[in-house]
Amino acid sequence: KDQCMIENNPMNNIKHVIGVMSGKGGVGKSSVSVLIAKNLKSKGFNVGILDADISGPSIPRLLGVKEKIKGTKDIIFPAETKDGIKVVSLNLLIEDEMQPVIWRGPILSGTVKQFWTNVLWEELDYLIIDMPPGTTDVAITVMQSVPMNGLVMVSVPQDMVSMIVGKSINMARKMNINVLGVVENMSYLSCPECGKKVNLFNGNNTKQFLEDMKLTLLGEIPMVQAISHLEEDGYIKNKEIIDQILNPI
Amino acid sequence: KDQCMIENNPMNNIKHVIGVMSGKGGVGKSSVSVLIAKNLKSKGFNVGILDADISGPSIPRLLGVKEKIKGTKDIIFPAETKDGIKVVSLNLLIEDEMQPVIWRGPILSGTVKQFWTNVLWEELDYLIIDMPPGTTDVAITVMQSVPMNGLVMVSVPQDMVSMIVGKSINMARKMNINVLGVVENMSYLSCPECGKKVNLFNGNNTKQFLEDMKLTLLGEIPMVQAISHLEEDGYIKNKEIIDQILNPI
Ligand SMILES: Nc1ncnc2c1ncn2[C@@H]1O[C@H](COP(=O)(O)OP(=O)(O)O)[C@@H](O)[C@H]1O
Ligand SMILES: Nc1ncnc2c1ncn2[C@@H]1O[C@H](COP(=O)(O)OP(=O)(O)O)[C@@H](O)[C@H]1O
Ligand SMILES: [Zn+2]
Repeated sequence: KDQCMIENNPMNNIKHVIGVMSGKGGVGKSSVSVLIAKNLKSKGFNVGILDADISGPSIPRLLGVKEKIKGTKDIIFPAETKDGIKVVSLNLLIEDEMQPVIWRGPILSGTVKQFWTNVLWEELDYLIIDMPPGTTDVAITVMQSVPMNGLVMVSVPQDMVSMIVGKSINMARKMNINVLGVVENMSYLSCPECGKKVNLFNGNNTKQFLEDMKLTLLGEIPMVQAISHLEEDGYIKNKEIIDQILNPI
Repeated sequence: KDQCMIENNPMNNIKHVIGVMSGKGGVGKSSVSVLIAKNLKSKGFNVGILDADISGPSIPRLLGVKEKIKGTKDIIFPAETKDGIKVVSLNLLIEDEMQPVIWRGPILSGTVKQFWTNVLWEELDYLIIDMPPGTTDVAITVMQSVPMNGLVMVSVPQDMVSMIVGKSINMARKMNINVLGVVENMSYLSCPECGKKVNLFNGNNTKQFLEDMKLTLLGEIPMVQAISHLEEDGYIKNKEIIDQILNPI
């Protein structure tokens, strides 16, 4: 990597860093981050999640983590889920999760850097970074400062969304970050009444999009209601799909 | 408003400015912005849309606008849809829409300010501002610099999403911007096979959320495939719903 990578805290030993990104909001980056982390944890790996979406942090809710994070000026102690996944998110550092974080770029970037250098992650096999939407301050800072092994891109089958995900892929390539592939999320919904597979979005160009971007499809995740209860093991249903997604990782 | 409102270009006469915001990405801010603009236009008003999501601009695709915008150093001429809606979006100013805009906060904010002061909007009854996700640079700049009459908040029926939308509502209130109400989008899907109403998200706390935030529900928009073809009049189906949403505006 290049010269401005920030050294991690000498007390930490993080073996792999995987970012989950899309550029577009609401496609399932946080949900996929948590599915990946839970799957890796169930295989016996030490896992952490860094919620880099400072102004819209959703990781704590998806994991059912409520306890606030403690820290000194120099050290932040991560929270931990029941099954032992370490978590750092801005919502765990503020009193009331409904309070907005009205910060401009430099403070956002500074905070994300601290999540990398000041958090006592200790021994981790995998650190998953849930990226915010957009290709601005936080994305630039993470790509410049954190030695990522690769990025998983998340998209939904819709042309407008693919166009915006394409921007993030092109950004990653400009910044020399390896794109591991694309996860297509919310591909379809099976009607709970009659079982018909309903396509929520109108896109059918995913094959073409992957060819144009020279990327592979890591996997497809259907629309599953249980996904918003991941802390209650809503993820078990997707286990095979996530195993497949994690193959190249 | 307060002292730092930027004067608009003397050549423009914009009567009302309505922002569409959520804090959370992918809930349908751009789609709702376009539905509102098309509805107002069909009633004979002069309407413009300012796409303030600089790194993830989706308005041009939703409206089917492809022609690039021209401009000099001081004046930007907006594009126009077949039915006469004026549009300014970063994707109409760059050659290739898949190219990422890798900018930090100050440049993003500067660009959005120019969309307000340097664009020749001329006579408009309504300017709709499609806000980016988050409560950071662009949201701060727009709320500080543009005299908005009110903000429409867009949410989907899910607790995690309501929490993030709540942050935006609290931000608007801190910045003295009037919140007109909440549009609940993608409330349900009617199975095309058997007609059953399927709830996509697990939330059923919308009533409680509106009470807590002391806001009214402006309307509910179901999941409609045609919404992603708004330029082909996919919006006609939602006309009554949008009429209802626009009542307080
Ligand atoms: N496969 C899925 N099935 C059902 N709901 C999903 C799925 N993936 C995401 N969601 C829901 O969609 C919304 C957006 O997901 P989220 O992970 O917050 O996206 P992002 O991090 O990209 O903003 C959430 O309400 C989440 O519960
Ligand atoms: N009511 C709806 N029915 C079907 N699809 C919708 C609806 N509202 C939004 N969408 C789709 O959801 C995705 C996100 O919508 P978008 O307007 O881009 O949200 P945002 O501006 O909040 O990111 C798009 O693919 C859009 O076509
Ligand atoms: Zn059915």
